[in-house]
Amino acid sequence: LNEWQCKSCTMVNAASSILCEVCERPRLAT
Amino acid sequence: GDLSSRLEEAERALALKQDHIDKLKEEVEQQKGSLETVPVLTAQAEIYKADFLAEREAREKLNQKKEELQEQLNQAMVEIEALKQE
Amino acid sequence: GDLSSRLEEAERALALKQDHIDKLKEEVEQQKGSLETVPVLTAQAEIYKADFLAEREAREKLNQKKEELQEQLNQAMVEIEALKQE
Repeated sequence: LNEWQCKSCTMVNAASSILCEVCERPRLAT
Repeated sequence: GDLSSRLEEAERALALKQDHIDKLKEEVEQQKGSLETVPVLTAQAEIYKADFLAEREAREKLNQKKEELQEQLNQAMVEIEALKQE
Repeated sequence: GDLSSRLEEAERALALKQDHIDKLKEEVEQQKGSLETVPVLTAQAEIYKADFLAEREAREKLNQKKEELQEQLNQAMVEIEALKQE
């Protein structure tokens, strides 16, 4: 689990990112 | 180390999101204030429209009365002419 | 353990705040839509007001004209009576 995909803008972020690098939505945001 | 820096970042992000929420709430309140003028303006337009229609109806009635008077005056002038001839 | 549970909790809190932000943004957009009617209603009220004032002025002028005609007719009727007496 060293990355996660933003549910809103589908950006793939590093696991250490709390917010999406592009749209600044948090990892668990719906 | 990594966890604690992420926790720190998450808490900073929470503060930023809360600021954003506060600003949005303020904007909603300001817009609510402006929205209160909508029913007032609607009522004002309705009142002016009713007054306009009433004035226009009154003017049309008055115009009809004026035409009648003009007609009666024309007839009276003819009668005066006729009487003067006699 | 403790750090990771606190991090998880912070991320859940972030998601909740994001939901709140999304809802507030939607409300702001909806209010913006309603606010667009304010200038339209203002213009409408102004137009009806101008029409009302114009109609009222026209009616007052017409009323004056009617009074004059009424006066002229009264005088003509008097003259007719006088001529008939002769």
